[in-house]
Amino acid sequence: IKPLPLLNLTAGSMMISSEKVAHVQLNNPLEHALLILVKSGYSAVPVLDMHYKFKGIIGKTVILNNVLGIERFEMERLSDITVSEVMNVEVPSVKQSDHFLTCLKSVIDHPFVCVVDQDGYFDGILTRRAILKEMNKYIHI
Amino acid sequence: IKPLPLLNLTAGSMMISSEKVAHVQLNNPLEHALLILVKSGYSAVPVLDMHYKFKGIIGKTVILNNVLGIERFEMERLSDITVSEVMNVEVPSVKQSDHFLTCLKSVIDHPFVCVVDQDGYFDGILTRRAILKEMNKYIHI
Ligand SMILES: Nc1ncnc2c1ncn2[C@@H]1O[C@@H]2COP(=O)(O)O[C@H]3[C@@H](O)[C@H](n4cnc5c(N)ncnc54)O[C@@H]3COP(=O)(O)O[C@H]2[C@H]1O
Ligand SMILES: Nc1ncnc2c1ncn2[C@@H]1O[C@@H]2COP(=O)(O)O[C@H]3[C@@H](O)[C@H](n4cnc5c(N)ncnc54)O[C@@H]3COP(=O)(O)O[C@H]2[C@H]1O
Repeated sequence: IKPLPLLNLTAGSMMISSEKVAHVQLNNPLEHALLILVKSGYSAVPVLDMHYKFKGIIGKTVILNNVLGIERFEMERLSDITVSEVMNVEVPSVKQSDHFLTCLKSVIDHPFVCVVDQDGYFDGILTRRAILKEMNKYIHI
Repeated sequence: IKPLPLLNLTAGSMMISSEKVAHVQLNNPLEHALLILVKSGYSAVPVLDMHYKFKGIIGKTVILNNVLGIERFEMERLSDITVSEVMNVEVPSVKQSDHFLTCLKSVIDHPFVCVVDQDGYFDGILTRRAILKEMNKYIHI
């Protein structure tokens, strides 16, 4: 095991860059967000504003929670609620220059975190899979 | 970094044991499965048969894919389809005695894997979070 090369990896070198990341916009109705999620196959994706600043995360869980009525899932309500009303804003983010340990800690409780620059612009996402792949490379004896 | 203690960890010591794992049964209708998923908050859970043998995994993605019609999500169809008809059966599993490296490799492409005994009985699940927490403990300098 050679620890130093692993620990010097940065978020920027491990992230999926923004053009490859499925996302939704702040003012999209949940109906549009759920279609994006089902078609992309992802359980949750970043929410950006019209300037591509990172604003939060929206997922199938919170969307379905919001339409679960007493008797049935009231899917018609999806066009009446916007992403900004229900998205999760308490989401940690990292910078491209952050090193491996910071990145590892950030994904312990989150399947992915967003990589943002100092002005809050969205650079990409750092996934648990990327972290686990690097560990697998370096931990081999 | 002390590699040996980390590499000697077994799936059994890191798993969430079966009584704490939300799951559904093979013959449940998708309507029941989706309710379990939304109420537990999990995006996917194991599918067991009536003898508690591990059979597959069911998640919100595949359920929603199955009811997405041309015009809308046809939620009424959820009571007509059973879990066994749509679940994902190509899911790796590990044994309680498997060591850390085997466990790490198994979660690179899967948020969780099931821990089963030699007869296929369900012992628990091994999550990416459990693996990442151990790495975080041992990788500290
Ligand atoms: N189309 C696909 N092809 C191959 N494998 C797939 C896949 N979709 C999902 N997976 C596998 O399932 C894991 C969980 O995906 P999930 O959508 O729940 O959770 C994902 C999703 O919420 C988000 N994510 C990943 N890639 C994304 C992208 N290109 N755009 C938007 N969000 C993404 O990051 C989370 C963690 O991703 P991670 O890669 O660690 O882990 C992924 C990956 O191992
Ligand atoms: N109620 C809760 N409290 C705190 N944190 C929560 C949570 N629900 C989800 N999370 C966080 O979100 C991650 C992804 O959850 P997800 O449901 O997509 O994906 C989960 C879910 O499909 C399954 N899973 C985890 N615990 C489970 C359980 N007790 N029963 C059934 N399935 C479980 O394993 C996957 C990976 O779990 P992991 O712990 O690595 O990663 C979890 C965890 O970090």
